[in-house]
Amino acid sequence: VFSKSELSAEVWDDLEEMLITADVGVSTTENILGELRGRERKGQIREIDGLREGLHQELVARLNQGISALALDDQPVVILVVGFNGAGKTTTVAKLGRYWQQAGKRVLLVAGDTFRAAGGEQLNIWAERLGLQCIAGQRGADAAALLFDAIASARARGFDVVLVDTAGRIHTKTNLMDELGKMRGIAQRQQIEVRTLLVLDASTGQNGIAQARAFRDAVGLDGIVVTKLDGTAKGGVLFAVADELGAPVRFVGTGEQPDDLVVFDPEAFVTAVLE
Amino acid sequence: TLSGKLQAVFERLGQKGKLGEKDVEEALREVRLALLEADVHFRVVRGLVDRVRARAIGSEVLQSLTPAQQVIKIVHEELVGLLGEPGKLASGGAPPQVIMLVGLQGSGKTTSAAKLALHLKKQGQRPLLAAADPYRPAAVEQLRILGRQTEVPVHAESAGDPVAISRAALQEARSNHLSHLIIDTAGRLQTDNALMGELQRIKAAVSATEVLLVADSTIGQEALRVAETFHTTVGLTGIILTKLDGDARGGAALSVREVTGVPLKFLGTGEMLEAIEPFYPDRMASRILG
Ligand SMILES: Nc1nc2c(ncn2[C@@H]2O[C@H](COP(=O)(O)OP(=O)(O)OP(=O)(O)O)[C@@H](O)[C@H]2O)c(=O)[nH]1
Ligand SMILES: Nc1nc2c(ncn2[C@@H]2O[C@H](COP(=O)(O)OP(=O)(O)OP(=O)(O)O)[C@@H](O)[C@H]2O)c(=O)[nH]1
Ligand SMILES: [Mg+2]
Ligand SMILES: [Mg+2]
Repeated sequence: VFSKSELSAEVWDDLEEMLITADVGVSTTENILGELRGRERKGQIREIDGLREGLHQELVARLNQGISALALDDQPVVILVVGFNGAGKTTTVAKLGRYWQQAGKRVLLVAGDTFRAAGGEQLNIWAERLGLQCIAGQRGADAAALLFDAIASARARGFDVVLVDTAGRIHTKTNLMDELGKMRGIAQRQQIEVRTLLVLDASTGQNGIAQARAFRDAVGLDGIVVTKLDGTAKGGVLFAVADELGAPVRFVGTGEQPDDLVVFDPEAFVTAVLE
Repeated sequence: TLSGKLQAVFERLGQKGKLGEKDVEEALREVRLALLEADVHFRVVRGLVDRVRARAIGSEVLQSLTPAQQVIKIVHEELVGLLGEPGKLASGGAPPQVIMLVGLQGSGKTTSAAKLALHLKKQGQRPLLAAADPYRPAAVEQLRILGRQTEVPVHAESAGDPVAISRAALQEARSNHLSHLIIDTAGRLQTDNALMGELQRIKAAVSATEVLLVADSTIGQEALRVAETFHTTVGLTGIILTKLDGDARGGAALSVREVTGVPLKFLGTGEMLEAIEPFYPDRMASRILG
């Protein structure tokens, strides 16, 4: 789009196609383009480079809402890692465990997926490979009870961060969302700080907004980890999610290995969307 | 809903007298919006709206007492036409039928492999599952557990090359006179040339009669490019769309169908192994329209 030499009607059409095919969504795209057209009419944007810069600014601004540190000062703090089936939670828990351990924290992993076949085994293998402590339960065990025990253990053994992997779930299933609320309640009643990270697959379409909203309503939302950004999907649904829920994106998953995790950089993310 | 929005559009337009071609354009804007919000690919939507426009500017809509309903009817018919007839699993030829499940990471391949095996078993068939994902931690164990749950044998090895594993599984299926071999492969990006090459080699090694793309129904615009690449690189014979027990509209079904021409064969509708259903184009069209 930006290789064109002048601001024609065609450029606006190409821009709309670029944003929509990046999963930015129709209404967010229309809001953004509306903003930019207004600026062009006022003469604030006159040529293609100005348009690109203006668009870049608009997109970054939407991602920078609600940015605050993911406070990890309490000891221990429980981090619930939640999200849709197959989004990348278990792999992300392993990556975060390694990340915080390298940052000097004492990390305890909790294999809170007691539902899916090999849910616990999958995290256990990562823990072994990374030299991380992991608490697991039997398949079919109550995940909330497992968390209760893990908290007691974390306190007794002086862990800073308790990273809890949870079973994948569809946000329209009320009983499953209630289970997450119950897990958070258990930690809070133990006077433990709880943070919730939502894991969102970068290739998710407009359903990502409903997902984020439902998880936030059930168990709070202190941050988002967007995974599989090493694929061709641009993750454009994040703009609507950030806009509507003010939830900051914290990390990005860039592959299937434990070190394929980077801290979210809005500038780099927007540059990639506009490529 | 779309029909509600179209009612509102035509009520407002109808108040000024007879409807004209320009008025249809406003209705088409709502149709386009609905399809894009349902994650149908931008270019597929353009083609669809053009086809709807060609039909909607006739008397079918302009002289109808219920123009909104007429537009919905036309859109629904176009969607059903594009979604096509549900496909069946390949049959005929010397057993075993070899089915490969392929797709992006986390789309539901391993779960769908077990579901397909159970589905076949209930039809009196004798399937074998092959755990050809040696990369993901506990992937083999995951399929082993699902095999035990469904009482379907699983060919699993402690380590190794997916091509060799698949070949050995075929050998086992043949010597046990089994009807179907279902190969669960590792999730992969369609841009990973090495791993896409691996799929080509597995397919050739076992002469697969079915290659099913397992796609998450919540996938957005990228569904088009992903399906296209899997199809041109490996050759697909069918699609399984998963996680339809959620509230994603599933517009990816249209994009995938449009770009590959490959039939939708099954729908995944839950985490339980019984949660697999045949695909009904009529129901899918209604779901996408929202
Ligand atoms: N390419 C890529 N693959 C990823 C990334 N994160 C996770 N994956 C892969 O996605 C697949 C699913 O990951 P999991 O960690 O099992 O996902 P999950 O959310 O725990 O899945 P459920 O517990 O079954 O809901 C695996 O094949 C992972 O290797 C990423 O950032 N990039
Ligand atoms: N609700 C629901 N969940 C599903 C469905 N199909 C699969 N899942 C879940 O989606 C998650 C991922 O499923 P897997 O079968 O592990 O996916 P996969 O494609 O084999 O993943 P990789 O091997 O890592 O690429 C699991 O939590 C499954 O239980 C479905 O139809 N509905
Ligand atoms: Mg998991
Ligand atoms: Mg798998």
